[in-house]
Amino acid sequence: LYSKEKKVGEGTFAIVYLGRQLEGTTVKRNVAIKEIKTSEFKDGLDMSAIREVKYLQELKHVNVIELVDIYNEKGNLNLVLEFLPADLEMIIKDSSILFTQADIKSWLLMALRGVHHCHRNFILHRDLKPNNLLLAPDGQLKLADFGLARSIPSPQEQLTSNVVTRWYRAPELLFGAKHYTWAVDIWSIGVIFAELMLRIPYLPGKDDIDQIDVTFRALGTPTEKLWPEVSSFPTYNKIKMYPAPSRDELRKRFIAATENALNLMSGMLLMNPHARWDSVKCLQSDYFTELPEPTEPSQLP
Amino acid sequence: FRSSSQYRIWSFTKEQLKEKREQLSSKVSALVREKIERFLAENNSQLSNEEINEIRNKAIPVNAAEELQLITLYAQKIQLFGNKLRLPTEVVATAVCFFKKFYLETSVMEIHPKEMFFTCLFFACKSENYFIGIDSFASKVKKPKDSILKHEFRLLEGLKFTLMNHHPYKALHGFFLDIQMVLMKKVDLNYLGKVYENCKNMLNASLLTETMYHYTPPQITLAVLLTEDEALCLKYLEVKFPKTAESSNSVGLYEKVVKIIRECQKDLS
Amino acid sequence: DLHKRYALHEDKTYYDPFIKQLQTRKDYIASGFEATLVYDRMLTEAFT
Repeated sequence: LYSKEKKVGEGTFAIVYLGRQLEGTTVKRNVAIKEIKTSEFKDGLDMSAIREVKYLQELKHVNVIELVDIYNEKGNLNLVLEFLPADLEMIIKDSSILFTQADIKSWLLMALRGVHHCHRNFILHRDLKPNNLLLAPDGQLKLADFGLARSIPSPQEQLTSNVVTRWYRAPELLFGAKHYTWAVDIWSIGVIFAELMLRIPYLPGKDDIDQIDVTFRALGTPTEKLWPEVSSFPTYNKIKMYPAPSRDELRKRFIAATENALNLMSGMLLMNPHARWDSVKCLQSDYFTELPEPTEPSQLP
Repeated sequence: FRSSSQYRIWSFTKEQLKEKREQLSSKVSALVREKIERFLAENNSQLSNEEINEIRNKAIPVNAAEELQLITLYAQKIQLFGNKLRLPTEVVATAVCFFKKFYLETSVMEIHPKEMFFTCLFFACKSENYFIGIDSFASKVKKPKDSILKHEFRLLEGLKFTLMNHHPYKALHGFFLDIQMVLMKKVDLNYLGKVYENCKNMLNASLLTETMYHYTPPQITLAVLLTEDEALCLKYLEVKFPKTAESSNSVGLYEKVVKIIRECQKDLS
Repeated sequence: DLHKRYALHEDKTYYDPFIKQLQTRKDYIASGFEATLVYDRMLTEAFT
């Protein structure tokens, strides 16, 4: 049913091929085939493969990558995914690609819809970043790479804080929280929003320690008043205190952003995870109903 | 739930499930008989008449009902062993579901349930984010690593690559909360706590029945609640789904729900 | 879902001793844990 045409990527546990879905001798569409190397993981089938299979089988949404099929070939697990030729990181980094505020709004809207769909199914993505937001030929943005995803845990379960790529990691993760929530995904989207507006990474820490400093220097160190019990984190006492940026400072940094855009970004980047906006509040933000309208996906760069 | 793989792929009517089991059993029984005949033909000169008769009399493939008995027995053993290992409730439930689903697609005559026992437990741990390294797991269950890992892939295929399970425990917790609000001040909370615990034990037992294929998790939960305290359950449902003027001449939601959960209760018992 | 079959009582009046005691733990509060998130999930599962 599928042919592997060209290797397009390789990681520790998987090789990705560009392939084609066949119907008899007629080519139906391009697909990406992720071949999981089953022998590389000493504990049997790799956890990230299990997660991708588990969650993508349950999530069907225009803004979540489609798992087309799964098959076994010579003892290797092959995930057939829809082919998505570009990602947001490529778009941001390529200075020859010009995009507008309407384009940013469109991408953000699609990303938030995908995240909302995950969250209403009680699934955390835990690795949102520009190169995991893939772009289809029709312009639709899709959440991809569910290798770190998991269901929202039972209350007594402890989670690892070693999730999300460093620059997109929420402050509670930086502090080592073990009972975090969907708020970590919203933080990541907030950082991506900032990056879309700036076209450079917004909070690029050099290492895990530096990430805390970079984050608080940009957004202010959280206090007990703003974030109850934040001082209970063991690493809290070792951090420097920075003031939160004023609205004026944010306006100067994000020159082209409207007030509603800044409100939304600030809501997604609230330090206190209790106060941070959820996906519904983000989607209902005035930002999405003010001009300019979000670009039609088919018209996006 | 309607978009979940549990509904789309693992829900059956009773007739569909029976037919599925019988078809599998029949197909594999035919293969087993073929193998036996081939064996007898190839070894005719080496076997005595007595031995040939013994084989013909005793090497009989198990039928669908017997297979189900064996599967249920081993599913129960998985529960007991999982509890002995102090695995979380949902991990044990997932292991049981994996095991049962696997044997809807594969006959016990093709792979002995003993072979899949620890594989299902280990894989359930991984799937439910309760990761135990293979070395540690193998040492706890006192089995060689290879014996646990060798069928992992086959298990995944047998599960049709669907790993999400909706167990009835969360639904029980949900009803525990909703009953408090709906029947506010009419139910003693300590008593409700005891009902919750008893229902949870019944839900553990329900995993060994066929109800997981025929009913949704909340329906199973309500059936168990009906068994535990019929008056409480019916009172809750009456208040929850009151008769309206529109429904006075037709079957209301209350009647529909009660009908389904009584059927489920009967199947559970 | 416009017609949820349950109403989530955000004023924390549910009797749920286990969740209530978690709510008071500093590590839970600091992480962002909220009892209403748990209740919402369980109620969703009950009415799915």
